[in-house]
Amino acid sequence: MQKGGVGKTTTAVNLGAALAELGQRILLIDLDAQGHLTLYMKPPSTIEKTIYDLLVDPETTVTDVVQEAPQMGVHYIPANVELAGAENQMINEIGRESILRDKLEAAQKRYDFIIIDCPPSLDLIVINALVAADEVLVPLQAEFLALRGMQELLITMERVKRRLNPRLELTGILPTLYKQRALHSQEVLAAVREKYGDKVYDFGITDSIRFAETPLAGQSILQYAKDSDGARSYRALAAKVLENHRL
Amino acid sequence: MQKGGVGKTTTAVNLGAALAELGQRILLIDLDAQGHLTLYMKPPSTIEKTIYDLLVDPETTVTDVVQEAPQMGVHYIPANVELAGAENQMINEIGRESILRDKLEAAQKRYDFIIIDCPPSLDLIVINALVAADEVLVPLQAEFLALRGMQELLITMERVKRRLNPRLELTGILPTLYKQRALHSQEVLAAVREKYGDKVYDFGITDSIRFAETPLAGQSILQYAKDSDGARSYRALAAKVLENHRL
Ligand SMILES: Nc1ncnc2c1ncn2[C@@H]1O[C@H](COP(=O)(O)OP(=O)(O)OP(=O)(O)O)[C@@H](O)[C@H]1O
Ligand SMILES: Nc1ncnc2c1ncn2[C@@H]1O[C@H](COP(=O)(O)OP(=O)(O)OP(=O)(O)O)[C@@H](O)[C@H]1O
Ligand SMILES: [Mg+2]
Ligand SMILES: [Mg+2]
Repeated sequence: MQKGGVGKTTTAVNLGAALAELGQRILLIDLDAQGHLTLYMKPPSTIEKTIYDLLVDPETTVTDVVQEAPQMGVHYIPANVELAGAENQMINEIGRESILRDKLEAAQKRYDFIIIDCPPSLDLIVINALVAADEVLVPLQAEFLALRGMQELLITMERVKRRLNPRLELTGILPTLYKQRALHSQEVLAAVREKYGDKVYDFGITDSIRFAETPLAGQSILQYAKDSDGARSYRALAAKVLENHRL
Repeated sequence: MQKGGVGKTTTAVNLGAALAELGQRILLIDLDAQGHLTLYMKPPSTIEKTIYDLLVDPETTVTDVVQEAPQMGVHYIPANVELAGAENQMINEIGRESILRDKLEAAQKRYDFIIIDCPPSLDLIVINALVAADEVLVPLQAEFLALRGMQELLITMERVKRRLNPRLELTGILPTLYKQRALHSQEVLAAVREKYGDKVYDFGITDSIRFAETPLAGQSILQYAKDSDGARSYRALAAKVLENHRL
C-alpha cells in the first residue's frame, strides 16, 4: 500500500499541469475523500456531483461530473467527503472492481492522459483505479517506511495484473521530497536504483517548502514558482512521460 | 481525516516508549494494515493473531493477541495486511463502532496508557478507535493540507463525541516534522496556536532525518539518538501527558 504523505497528490497535479503546458488534453481524477487534489483546482463552492456519483450511480457519466480548471489547463473530477461512503455502495455490485474503468471508457478519446490521484490505502476504490489504469507512476519518499509501502504496492499491482487487468504496467518510480544531504535518503535511493534499475527516473523532486504553499494558492508549482527546481523537475517528468508514451 | 505522513506512528511509538521510561505500563495498538508500528517492535516472524482477530472474532481477547517488546518496555497488539479485510466482517455487526472499546475493557486495569496508532483514513476501524479512546493527541505537520486534515478530524471527533462517546476529548495538538526556518511552517503554526490556544503543546518535534532510520533499527528515538532534540521533545511530551493525566 502506498505510504501517506509521499507526494502522490503533488505529483498528480504538477505532472498534469506540465503535460497540459505541452499541449496535452488532461483529465485529473481525485479519488481521495480528503479532496486535496480538488483544492488545487479552485473548485466552485456549488459542486453537486463528484467522483462519488460516478462510482455509485449507474446513470451518471463522466460528462456529468467533469469540471474545468482553465487556470491550470486541465479538466478534473472532484472528490469530497461523500466518497467515504462509496465503498459500501459498491461492495455488492457485480464487477465491483471495474466500475471506474467502465465509466472512463467513454472519456478516453477526449483526453490524452487521465491521471488518477489515490489515497494512501488499499481498498475497493484504489483497486478500481488499478483496474482502470494502463500505467502506475509511483512517487517514492526515500525513507525506510515509504520504501516498504512501495514494495507492497508493487505486489498488489502484480496481483491486479494477473487477475483483473493484464495491461497494467509500472511506468516509473519518482523520488520525491528528496533530502539530498541525508545519508539515509541517499542509501534508500541507491538501493531502489539498484533493484529497479531504469524504472527509476534519474531525476527526483527535492524537498522544498514552496510545495506546501501551492494548494493554498490553488496553483501548480509551474505557476507558483516557475523557475524553481521543483517546476523544472515536473516539466522534465512530463517530457519523459510523453516521450515514453509515443514509443 | 488525519493527513498521511504527519508523524502519527512516530508519535505513538516514541510517546509510548517515553512513558514506559517513566515507569508507566504501556499498550500500543497498531490499527494500520500497513503495520508500521508493528515494524518498530521487532515482531517475531511467527505472529499468528493480530488486531484483525481481536476485531472480527468474538472469542479472541486482548490476552490472545498481545505481544511484548521488552527492548522498548511496552506491550503491543500487532497489525498486518489481514486487517484490510476487517471492515467487511464488522460492517453488519450490531454496535459495530464499539467492538474495539468492548474488547479493551478487560485490559484497562493492566495498563496505565493504551495508545492506538490509526491509519490516515476515516473508516469503521478509525471510528472504533475514536469510540474506544478517552483522548486524542493530534500530530500536526505545519503545512496547509495537513492543517485541513486536522480540522476535518476535529469535526469528526465532535460528531463521535455527540453520538457515540461523550467522554472523548482533544488532549493536545503536537507540531511534528517542523521546519523551523520555513515561513509557511511558522505561519501555519502561528495560526494554529491562535485558534487552538493552549491545546497546542508549546514545543514540537523538529524535522530530523534520524527518525526515518528508527523503524529500520526497530528502535524508538530515545534508544537510537538518546540525546537528540527529537528524543528530548518526546520525553517532554510524555512528562506533559503524565502530568495532565494526574490532574
Ligand atoms: N518536493 C516537495 N518538497 C516539500 N514539500 C512537498 C514536496 N512535495 C509535496 N510536498 C508537501 O508535502 C505534503 C504531502 O504531499 P502530498 O499531499 O502530495 O502527499 P500525498 O502522498 O498525496 O499524501 P496523502 O497520503 O495524504 O494523500 C503536502 O503538504 C505537500 O505540499
Ligand atoms: N520529526 C521528524 N523528522 C523527520 N522525519 C520524521 C519525523 N517524524 C517522522 N518522520 C518520518 O516521516 C515519515 C512519516 O512518519 P510516520 O510514518 O510516523 O507518519 P504517519 O502519520 O504515521 O504516516 P501514515 O499516514 O502513512 O500512517 C517516516 O519515514 C518517519 O520516520
Ligand atoms: Mg494525496
Ligand atoms: Mg502511520
